[in-house]
Amino acid sequence: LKDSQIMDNEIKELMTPHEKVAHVQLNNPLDHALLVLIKSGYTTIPVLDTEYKVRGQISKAQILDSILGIERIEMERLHDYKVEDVMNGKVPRMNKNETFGKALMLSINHPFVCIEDDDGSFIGLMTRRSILALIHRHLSH
Amino acid sequence: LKDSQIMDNEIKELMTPHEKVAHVQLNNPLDHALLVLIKSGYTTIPVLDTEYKVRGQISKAQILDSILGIERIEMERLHDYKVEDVMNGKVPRMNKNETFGKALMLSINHPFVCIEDDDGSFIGLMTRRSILALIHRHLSH
Ligand SMILES: Nc1ncnc2c1ncn2[C@@H]1O[C@@H]2COP(=O)(O)O[C@H]3[C@@H](O)[C@H](n4cnc5c(N)ncnc54)O[C@@H]3COP(=O)(O)O[C@H]2[C@H]1O
Ligand SMILES: Nc1ncnc2c1ncn2[C@@H]1O[C@@H]2COP(=O)(O)O[C@H]3[C@@H](O)[C@H](n4cnc5c(N)ncnc54)O[C@@H]3COP(=O)(O)O[C@H]2[C@H]1O
Repeated sequence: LKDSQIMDNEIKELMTPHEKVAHVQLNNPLDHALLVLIKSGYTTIPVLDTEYKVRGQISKAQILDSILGIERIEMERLHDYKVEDVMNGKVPRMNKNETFGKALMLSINHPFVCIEDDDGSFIGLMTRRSILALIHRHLSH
Repeated sequence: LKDSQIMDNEIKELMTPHEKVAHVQLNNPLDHALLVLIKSGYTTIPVLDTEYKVRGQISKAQILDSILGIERIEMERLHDYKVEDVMNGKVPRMNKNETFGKALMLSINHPFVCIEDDDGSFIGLMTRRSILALIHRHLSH
């Protein structure tokens, strides 16, 4: 199965381009982040800084866990927290020129991988869905 | 890449067996389901009936969306709803004797697929992670 054809795939062609990726900024209040997450329908989305660099990822579960301590989730308390207070700073990332093999390896344990340009800026998202769809296309020919 | 070796993989060997799968029952109250979801750490889990047949799937987002209508999420209202009132009745499923190719195809659009026995009872979960890990093992040899 050492098929160079599948491994030669361009990361840039498979990824979801950054303009189609729902994301939030480090210093956004949590009520804004929860709204973006609910509207987008995604479980987890990337967190960027003002220079468009990836700084982490945040999920609905993280926002709710952070304030679930009391019986009621008080929506007005959400506004007092920031994304950076709650987000997960570890997020899988790779450079656009790296191999498909690396994207496949990272996707084993991560639903998405952030793709970066040479200057480190965020250019897109490599999802498990696009990797699986490519492999299925190859295997069925 | 038409590699029969990868396609011949036994579904039963790759899947997470049912005793390791976090799940809830149709008639469980929603506060119980939310607790199981938060404790398990999973985004979405299967819903079974009393005969151990898969009836749907439920996520934290669905439980919260169902009562987010008012400003505060009132935990005491969660007890009045049942899993079957909120769950998603469509869940990807396949029989244990079907091919790995079918599991791969279903995993393109679904994070997991429920594996059923010949009598329709739930025997395990095929996750994207185990499919990706297998493909990575094949591609790197
Ligand atoms: N609106 C929609 N339309 C069609 N299918 C949908 C969908 N929302 C979710 N799905 C399906 O459910 C899978 C899991 O979504 P989830 O939001 O948990 O997990 C997602 C989400 O956390 C993130 N993601 C994907 N696309 C994104 C985007 N445009 N912006 C921000 N985050 C994204 O990457 C994870 C993996 O995405 P992937 O596509 O592999 O896998 C997706 C996709 O197969
Ligand atoms: N406790 C943990 N330990 C290690 N890694 C973890 C983990 N929780 C989540 N992950 C990682 O995050 C991915 C997405 O998890 P999620 O809960 O959104 O989505 C999960 C969850 O909805 C469901 N799932 C997986 N295992 C389950 C289980 N034992 N019981 C119930 N549902 C399960 O299948 C989806 C896909 O699972 P998959 O393993 O492909 O992909 C998992 C796995 O790579």
